[in-house]
Amino acid sequence: MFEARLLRSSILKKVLEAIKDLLTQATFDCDDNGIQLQAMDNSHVSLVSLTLRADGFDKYRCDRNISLGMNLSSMSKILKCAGDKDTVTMKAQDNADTVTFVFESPNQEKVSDYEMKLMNLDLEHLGIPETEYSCTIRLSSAEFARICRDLSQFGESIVISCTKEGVRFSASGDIGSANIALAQTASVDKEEEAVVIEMEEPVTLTFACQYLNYFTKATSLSPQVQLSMSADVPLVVEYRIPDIGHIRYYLAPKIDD
Amino acid sequence: GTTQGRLDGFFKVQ
Repeated sequence: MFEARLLRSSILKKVLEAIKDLLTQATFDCDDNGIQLQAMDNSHVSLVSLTLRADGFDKYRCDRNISLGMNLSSMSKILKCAGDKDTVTMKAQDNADTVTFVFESPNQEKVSDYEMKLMNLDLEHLGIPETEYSCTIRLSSAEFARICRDLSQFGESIVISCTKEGVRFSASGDIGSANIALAQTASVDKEEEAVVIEMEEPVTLTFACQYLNYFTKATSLSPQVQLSMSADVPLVVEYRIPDIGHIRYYLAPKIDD
Repeated sequence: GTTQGRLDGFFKVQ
């Protein structure tokens, strides 16, 4: 028996919003520790890695490890039926071919259940090597979303360049070019608005705007985002989801011809 | 110009 209950359905709704542009289907691997999802998009340019820890749920029970293959557009349709303040419970029997979502209104006067067919997905677990990154940049997630949106008007790529002076985001195309430079903040009123840079070596890499914009769909999950870069390896864009886990996106850089 | 890289090769199938 698998059962996971969240007091607010909004976290699960936001998680779905944050992955459904990249993935059409994915396996939720559930064990004692919580729920893990790891999948590459169809073109193998990006990878999503989601962790929801068991201790972040209001109730969590997983008697046997279970892999729930879900069609994410179907799951998204079902989660749209939940009110933001509803409690959501995901349930599946061992060896089940369906998963059930139960939504309860705050006063318990409305209880809905939705049963969804599971999919048999080929399990391809990827080992993500431990990497020491040359640069890590922490900034407001809303600021990062705005930068990606603004620069997308200029071209298909964003160049991210991190030095000890700060981080620069650049784009260029038919209408001209744009540069946004952020310096490390000396002092801020709100910690989540700080720009914090840790740099061992300067790094400059080029990434596709389209994917960065997909990643920023996770903005509402976390006030801050962390970018990790090293030469010639995938960028990591991490949103920590308060009290329950994180979503990490990996993106292969563009290569100079 | 630039070409979009792929993740294959960075991550090993377990």
